[in-house]
Amino acid sequence: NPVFGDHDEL
Amino acid sequence: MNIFRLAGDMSHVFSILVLLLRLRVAKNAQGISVRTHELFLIVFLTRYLDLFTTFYSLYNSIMKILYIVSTASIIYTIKFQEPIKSTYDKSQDSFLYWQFAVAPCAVLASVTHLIGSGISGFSFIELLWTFSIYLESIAILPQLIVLQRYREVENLTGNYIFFMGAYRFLYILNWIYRANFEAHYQHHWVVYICGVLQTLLYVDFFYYYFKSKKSGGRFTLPT
Repeated sequence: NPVFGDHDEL
Repeated sequence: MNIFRLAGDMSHVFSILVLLLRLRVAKNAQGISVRTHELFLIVFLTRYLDLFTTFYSLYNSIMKILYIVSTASIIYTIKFQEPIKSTYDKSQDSFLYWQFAVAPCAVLASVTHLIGSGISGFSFIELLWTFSIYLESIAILPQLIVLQRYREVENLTGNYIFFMGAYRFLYILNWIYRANFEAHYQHHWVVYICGVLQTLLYVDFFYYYFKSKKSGGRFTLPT
């Protein structure tokens, strides 16, 4: 699970 | 996906296209910092490693590849393609990016990643992703420095930098929108802080950009 951010965002 | 996020992404793509067009039309690289684009290439290559691990959407994958390929193309055009290559003035584009950008961001990313995830949650891909967020926030600095040295800003160069700045500003609106309208939305403070810092770096530029657009005159920066 990403800790710092939404990896779907560019 | 919301309208701000889409507009931000499009603004980013548009800025890259404007720059590629500007290089080809003017056939010179005056006032353009290749170092900024080298930093952006490092940003994209370290952030988008998840292209190999996770599939989000076709849109997501296409945009990631587009950013990498188009940024590489900008660098290639300036560094290797004549006659543009010989117009690129290295001595004006001298920002020490390893010392002042890459190394500090790597240290900062390592510290925050370890604090956030601990030793057990350590992930190299996550670490590089965090690094890319930090690095992106200051990647425009070499370009702003080159601009300051040339002082007179060419029309398309001004537009390319404007859309580059608009992209991160629109992302801020996207986060505000998401926080208000998305259920289970999580705040991501590292991303917010870097996004705001990145946008703030453009404030001065925006001011003179709009001023010159309003007066219809030439775009020059003050000494």
